[in-house]
Amino acid sequence: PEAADLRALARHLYEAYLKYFPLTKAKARAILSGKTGEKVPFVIHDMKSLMEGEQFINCRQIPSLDHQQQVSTLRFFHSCQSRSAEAVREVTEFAKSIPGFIDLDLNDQVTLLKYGVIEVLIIMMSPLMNKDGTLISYGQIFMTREFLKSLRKPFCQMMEPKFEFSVKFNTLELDDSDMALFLAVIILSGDRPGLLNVKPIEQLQETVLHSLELQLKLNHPDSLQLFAKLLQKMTDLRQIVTDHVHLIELLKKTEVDMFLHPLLQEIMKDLY
Amino acid sequence: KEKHKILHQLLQNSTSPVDL
Repeated sequence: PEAADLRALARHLYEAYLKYFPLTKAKARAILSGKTGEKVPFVIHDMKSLMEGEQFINCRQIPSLDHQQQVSTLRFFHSCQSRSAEAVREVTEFAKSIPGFIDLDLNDQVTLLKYGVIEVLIIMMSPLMNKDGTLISYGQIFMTREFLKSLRKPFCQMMEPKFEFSVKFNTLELDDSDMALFLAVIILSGDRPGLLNVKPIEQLQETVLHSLELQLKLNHPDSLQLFAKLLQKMTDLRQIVTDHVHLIELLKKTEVDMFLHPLLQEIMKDLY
Repeated sequence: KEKHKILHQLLQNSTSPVDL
């Protein structure tokens, strides 16, 4: 494809990204570095601040449990799920904006989302994280990494691999326009299990890959091998998703009050 | 198709199709 077409594709995906994803990397980094006119996030660093901070957490789907400390961990886990389900909807809208995506076989669209969406969500989490913690609730709350590590097992094991990945991923210093293309590349993976018609998916991905390569050359002229480094991250991502799904399966078996959101159940069932 | 009912709905409807 012509360079002008590749640039137009990059612009289109960046616009869709800004339209569907409410918390951009630019905004998240501004909040994390304190360079923002907005409110400083509420910090959750222990059970007491978790209970205080719950008023800020988007919890539309949470059943009304009583406010006891012993259920706080599960209740927090439920509000995370609710936000994740909303994020899946955002990613779906973004996927539909990728030129050619909605023309693919509908079953293949489902497969691409089923396998791609957790990878996309993990990439989107990276800009919200630093080595000390993560923004949640649209940037209104900062939850410390130490607090997440202090939760009882297996909850304490859920976020640590994402922090390790994110801290490394953030050193690549992608911006939101780079991220938009990378997310589209992830979604358009032609090797997902059960795809019916791989060729058109690979063709779409190839065009987006060309656009990403050009984007990185123009946007990061001094960052050598950035394109190759980024593609290598896709391998790490698959392992993180596999481990995450296994952890959720463990939770389903061991937690009596465990409720898994129906959309997340659909995505994780028979995934890996 | 039944196995991925909500994903199908999300893909086929553009505005708030599912009560998440």
